[in-house]
Amino acid sequence: TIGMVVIHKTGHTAAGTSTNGIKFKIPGRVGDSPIPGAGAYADDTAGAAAATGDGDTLLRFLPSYQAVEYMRGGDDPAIACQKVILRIQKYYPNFFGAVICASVNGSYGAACNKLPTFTQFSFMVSNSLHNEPTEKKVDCI
Amino acid sequence: SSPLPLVVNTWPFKNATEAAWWTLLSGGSALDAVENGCAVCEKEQCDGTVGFGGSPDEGGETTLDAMIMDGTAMDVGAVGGLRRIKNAIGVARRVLEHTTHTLLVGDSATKFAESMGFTNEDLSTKTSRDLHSDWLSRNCQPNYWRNVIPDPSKYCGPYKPSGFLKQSISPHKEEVDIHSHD
Repeated sequence: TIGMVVIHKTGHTAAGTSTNGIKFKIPGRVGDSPIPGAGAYADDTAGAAAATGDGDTLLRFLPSYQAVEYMRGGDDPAIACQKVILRIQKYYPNFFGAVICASVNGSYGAACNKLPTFTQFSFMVSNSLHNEPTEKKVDCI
Repeated sequence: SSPLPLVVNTWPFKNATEAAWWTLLSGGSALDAVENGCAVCEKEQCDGTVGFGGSPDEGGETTLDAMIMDGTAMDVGAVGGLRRIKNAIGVARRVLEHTTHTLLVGDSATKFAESMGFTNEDLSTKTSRDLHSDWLSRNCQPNYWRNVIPDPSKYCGPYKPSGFLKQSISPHKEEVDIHSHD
């Protein structure tokens, strides 16, 4: 699955996802990716976010919408992402998931839920401070 | 200096980031960047979790989900369970631009895509067929059924309701596969 958030130099935001879902799903099953607020969300007045992982769990919590709302409330993107993960963790401590967050001012962050087989999450960033797309890693919480 | 514009995407899919970035530098909009970035992953079948030829369902078919959101107009286009069309994010963009709906699903989404000029083609590959054959040979493990007969932890379907609901202590029974995600 890819989830992507873009902040244009004019401040316009966009977000998107594309996936073939989870392996061996029951035909007809749809995860979080095509659901606004779950797989991704964008709002010029705050920022944008996207989620990845177990879509059946993620879409119950609208993590991308929630992250954008945390940023609207003043949270740094990294903190907004972490708060979203912690909310889900309360109900599903073993869920597989990660969130990327970007605010309209160009700051960004990510967070993931720590599992024995998933301790770090990799994501890509490109902005005017880097010459090329840069891989970033975040330790899961 | 301002860090804008900015592109961030999940997982280390560098070519997707690059495509989005160059779209912005070429004068494209934020929506153009998202569409082009995700489309690169669909073509490259990033990680086997994006695009055709990955994550077959129980029947062995690959179906696609995609969504694109304009944070200026709060407008969204999305497709779910899209069959036989490779460029799911492109179809989602057409839903956004050419309809007042938000989400189209299944065969009807395919018909919509065809009407928008997308090609109807098989999404399966040798890789997806092998994945499915291997899953069948492992008695359809893992799967996502519960409270059905025959016992889904041991046997393939077809399944029927078991007549009783067993309370699940943990809803996540299987090992996490980081190459199987939404």
